[in-house]
Amino acid sequence: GTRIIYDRKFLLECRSSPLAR
Amino acid sequence: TKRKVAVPGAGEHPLQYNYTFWYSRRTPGRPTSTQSYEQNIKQIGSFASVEQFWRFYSHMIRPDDLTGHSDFHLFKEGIKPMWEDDANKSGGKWIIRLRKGLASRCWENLILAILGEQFMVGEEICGAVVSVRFQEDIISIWNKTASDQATTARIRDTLRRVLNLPPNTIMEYKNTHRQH
Repeated sequence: GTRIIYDRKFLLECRSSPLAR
Repeated sequence: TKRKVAVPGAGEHPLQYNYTFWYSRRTPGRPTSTQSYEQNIKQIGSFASVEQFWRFYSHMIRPDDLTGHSDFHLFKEGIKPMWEDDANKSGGKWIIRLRKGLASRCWENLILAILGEQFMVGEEICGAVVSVRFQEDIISIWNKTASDQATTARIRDTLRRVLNLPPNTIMEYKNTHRQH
């Protein structure tokens, strides 16, 4: 099946999303 | 008691697997039997998305700021961070000893690589631990099948890449049966 892959840069960008607070 | 399984919220980025953060701290002078280990380990919480992960992680103390004999554990939801769990019974772990001051950065890089599925070893990863000690800190990553050398080699090579370790860093593989 498909794997959900994220690189470090993308994960760090998500940190500043309002949903991450 | 059955715990509620974490689910991604609307607009959030789902992870391949759900994970649970745990914390443990050794009480000085107590025996480290399985029972007391299980009593000392506390669940912080489970998450299913990138955003839920950051909500926990941003409020957690960084390993470099912990004092005493403490550990953070990140395991797939449903796997207890102990050898007795079925997922870990035939498994093993890569261990990396770090001089003081490196644990926070290495721990963050390690968990981001796990959550982002950078290891490419199918279902093999069980979880990871950062152990804060007096002289040095230890980072470890646990996998299901200690006898699978292709998997353990791939985990080692990915660790070297994502942790950006100095070339002389010693990495040691320990397997469940040898240890217990």
